Amino acid sequence: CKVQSLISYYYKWG
Amino acid sequence: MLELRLVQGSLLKKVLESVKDLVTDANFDCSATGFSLQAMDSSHVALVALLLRSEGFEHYRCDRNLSMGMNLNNMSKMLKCAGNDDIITIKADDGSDTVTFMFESPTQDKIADFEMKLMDIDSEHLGIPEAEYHAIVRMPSAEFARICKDLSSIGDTVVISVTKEGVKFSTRGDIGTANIVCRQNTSVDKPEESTIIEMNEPVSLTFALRYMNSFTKATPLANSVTISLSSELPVVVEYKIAEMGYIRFYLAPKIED
Repeated sequence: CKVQSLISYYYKWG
Repeated sequence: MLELRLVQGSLLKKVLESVKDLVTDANFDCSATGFSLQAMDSSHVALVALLLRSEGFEHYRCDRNLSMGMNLNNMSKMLKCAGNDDIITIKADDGSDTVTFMFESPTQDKIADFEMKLMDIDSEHLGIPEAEYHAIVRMPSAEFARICKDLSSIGDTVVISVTKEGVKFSTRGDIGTANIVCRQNTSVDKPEESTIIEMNEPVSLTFALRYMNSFTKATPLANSVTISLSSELPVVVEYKIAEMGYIRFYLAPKIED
């Protein structure tokens, strides 16, 4: 199993 | 100039205890909306989002948007010096590199101020759009904490599955397996003790129990917890902070290689 970074689910801002 | 007076100072103490093990340093953002924080853990798989709305403070002055970088361990050390019944006021001047926490006892016979150094933190804010979830489970927060603690003595991961039968928490480890099923239960007198399952589609996801256990440190903030699950999204574990806002934890699921 692997876990993807939250950055791959959401978008960066600021 | 920033001045935020929180009559129920224990709320801030509890907030700090629930995030300080997940995140080391974080920017607290202050705006007309409220006092907020968004921070990821060092591995970027878990995120905490806090909002304490301005209306929840007895006095809320924030002349301009301000971001204050704090070491949460140090902040926790300072807030531990406040009594549980104390009123806490957070003060900062524009451009200052310190923040002051003022603690007043309810009878006003003891007033303390603690000044803490601020720090520059490069933080990445994530935009988290509103989403439709396949299933939303609301259950007593203490029950959820108990389940996470119990399962972590057996295994490292939890599979959370929602079907029309209920919500199932499963783990597996060297010594064996464990399954805990909670069924919908709205017949109890106290709504905060009920378990409510809204399911649009069955969903099953796997998460690291280490993070789930860390999230349950927020249990003293709310009687209920809401767990929102969707097969393509991180889980959201939300504790509502009465009349003030929320603390939400996001955790990326484990997926097949």
